[in-house]
Amino acid sequence: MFEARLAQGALLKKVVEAIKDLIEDANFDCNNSGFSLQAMDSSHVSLVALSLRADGFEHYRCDRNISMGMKLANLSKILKCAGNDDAITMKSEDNGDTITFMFESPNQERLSEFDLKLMDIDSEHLGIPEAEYDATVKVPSSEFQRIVKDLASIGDTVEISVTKDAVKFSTSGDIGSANIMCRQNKSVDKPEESTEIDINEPVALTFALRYLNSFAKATPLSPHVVLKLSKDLPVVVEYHIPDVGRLGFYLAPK
Amino acid sequence: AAGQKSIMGFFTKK
Repeated sequence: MFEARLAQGALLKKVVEAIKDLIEDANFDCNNSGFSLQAMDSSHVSLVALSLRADGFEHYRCDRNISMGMKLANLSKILKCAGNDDAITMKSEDNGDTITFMFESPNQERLSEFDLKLMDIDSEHLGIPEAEYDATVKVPSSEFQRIVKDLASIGDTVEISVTKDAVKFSTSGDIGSANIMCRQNKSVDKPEESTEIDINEPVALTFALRYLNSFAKATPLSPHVVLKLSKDLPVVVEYHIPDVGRLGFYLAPK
Repeated sequence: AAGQKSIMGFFTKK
């Protein structure tokens, strides 16, 4: 039996909203250590990896490892019925063909239950090696969202180049070109506005803006986003979910 | 899209 209660149910709503346009369906894997998902978009250009640690849940029980296949659009429909302040409990029997979502309002006056049919999904799991990156950049997530949105109105791809004190985002298209530079700024007064660069080697890589804009839908999950870059390797766009886990996106370079 | 690599070439299949 699997049972997990998340006091901040809004987190689960935000996670699903962040990935539902990128991934059609996916297996949610549950074991003793937590709740996770790994899936590629339909063109196999990007990979999503979600992990929510067991200790991030108020209550977590998983007797056997289970894999629950869900269509993200359907999961989203159900989670939209949960209030933003509701606690969400997920429940499934070991060989069950449904998962139950229970929503509880803060004062427990309203309790609702929704059952979602599970489906069999063939998915390939990829092993992601632990890597040392040439550059790691931490920027406010809202800033990153704005940059990739603004640049997408000019071009289709962005070159991200990192030097020791700045990260530059550049694009060009039919109407012209643009570049946005963010300087390192370790703001102690407003840590949520800080930009931090940790560099071993200057690096410049080009990526499709369409995917970065899709990843930026995870902005409500975290005040910062971490970009990890190495020459000729996929970029990692990582949102740390405070006290619970992480949502990471991997995008192959152009 | 032209020049777009697949993510599968970078990670090993489990």
